[in-house]
Amino acid sequence: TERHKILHRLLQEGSPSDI
Amino acid sequence: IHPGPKKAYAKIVSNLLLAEPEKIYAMPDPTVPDSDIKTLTTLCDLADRELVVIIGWAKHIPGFSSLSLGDQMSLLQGAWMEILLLGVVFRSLPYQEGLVYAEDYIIDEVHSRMSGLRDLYLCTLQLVQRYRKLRIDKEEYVTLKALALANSDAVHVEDIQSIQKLQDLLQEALQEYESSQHWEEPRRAGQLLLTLPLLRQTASRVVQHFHAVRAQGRVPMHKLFLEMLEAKM
Repeated sequence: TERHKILHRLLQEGSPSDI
Repeated sequence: IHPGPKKAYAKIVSNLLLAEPEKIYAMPDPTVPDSDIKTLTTLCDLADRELVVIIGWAKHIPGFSSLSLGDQMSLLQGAWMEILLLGVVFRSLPYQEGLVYAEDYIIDEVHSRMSGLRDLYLCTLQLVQRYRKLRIDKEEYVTLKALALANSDAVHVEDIQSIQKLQDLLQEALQEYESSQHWEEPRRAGQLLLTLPLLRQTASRVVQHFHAVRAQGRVPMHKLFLEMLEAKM
């Protein structure tokens, strides 16, 4: 999950993309 | 004739229709002159924003959120390009020339060739023609898209039984929809499922292409897009 932290976070929280 | 209770499949299909994301626009930067780099930058930016939407969409698929977080990630990492591609293909069905990446970003063969995307354009067009011939409707499109996700053949899966259950539920929904709405075509569900290998093959070619684009380092890519690309190494 460390390598895929944005996907992980979006699935958990639904926050916008970290650009 | 009485309608009877609403069937389970109809609820799944109508949920999937409701879960369909709003349109996303490509919004190419008008201050930047046209070039292959501009096209690729626009497409990578569009894909990054669509990925955010796809992750939100997946949560609305019945049963998806009950999977472990690890399995949700694995399915999305396996199928994201198939889902993106299916969207482009479905949007492109009414157009005779060009792929509709977004309503404001329709790329024809000439534009594709100038951007180094001609091969991908032609193989994606093959998918468009396949679905056009089948006259795929929106209900079938949303169900097939969910099936592509559930059927991503992800390598690292924790609970294969739950994923199998999700596949069965969606496949059943498709089959029952066909029996009810396209009863005159008894092989239609199978014909639709038989398009999935070409979808996977095409998605794989697109991913390979963007790996090469990334390696050249000339096109800026956002973090989520890079993350998903890396998951497909």
